[in-house]
Amino acid sequence: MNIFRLTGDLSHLAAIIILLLKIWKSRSCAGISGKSQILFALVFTTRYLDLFTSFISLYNTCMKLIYIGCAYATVYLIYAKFRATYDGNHDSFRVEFLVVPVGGLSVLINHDFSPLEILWTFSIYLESVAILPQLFMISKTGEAETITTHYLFCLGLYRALYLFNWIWRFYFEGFFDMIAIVAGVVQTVLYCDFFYLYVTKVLKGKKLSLPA
Amino acid sequence: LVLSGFKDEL
Repeated sequence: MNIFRLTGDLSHLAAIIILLLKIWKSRSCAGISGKSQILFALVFTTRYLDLFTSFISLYNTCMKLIYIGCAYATVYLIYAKFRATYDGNHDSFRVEFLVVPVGGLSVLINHDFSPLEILWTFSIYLESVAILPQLFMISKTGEAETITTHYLFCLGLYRALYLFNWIWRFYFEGFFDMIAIVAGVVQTVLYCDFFYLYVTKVLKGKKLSLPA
Repeated sequence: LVLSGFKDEL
C-alpha cells in the first residue's frame, strides 16, 4: 500500500458515494447513464469473485463489499426507485459493442486460461471502457450537471492515481501487470478530454456544456 | 502463485 494506491481507492470511493448521494438527494437520476452503472456493477461482480477464494486483508474485503454494494444500489435507484427520472432516450450507447469485444479479448489475452482468471481479465478490460456510455450521453445532450462532473473527475482521478501506484510498485516492488497497466492507461486516456473541460470550465464556476 | 500481479488491488 502506498499513498497513490490509497488516495486512488479513496477517490474511487468518493466518486461512487457522490453519485449515490446525488441521485438520492435530488430524487432523480437525470443525466446519469444507467448503462455505465450496469457495466460497473458487472465489473465489480466479475473482479471480486476472489472474495470467495482468497483473503487478502480486512481493508481489501471491506472495500470490495462496499464497491459492489454501492454499484448495485446505484443500479437499483436508476432502474427501479427513480426509474421515472431515467433519461433512457439519451442513454443510447450500444453496450454490446463493448461487452462482446471485451469478452473476446479477455479469452484471447489473459494470464491463465481459467474461469476466475478470465473473468478477472474481463473486468479489467471492461472497466477501462465502462464510462463510455456516460461520456456518450453527455456528448449527446451537450451538458452535464456540476455534481455529475465531480463524480466523473473523481472516477478519472482514481485510475490516474493507480498509474502512479503502478510506477511506484515497479520501482519499489519490482513487478508489474501488463494487462492492468495497458487497460489502466486506456481508461485514463478516455478521461483526458473531460479533465480538460473540468479544469477550464467547472473549476472556474461554469456549467459543463459542450459547443453545439 | 499469483498469476495476475495486482490481485491485491481493487
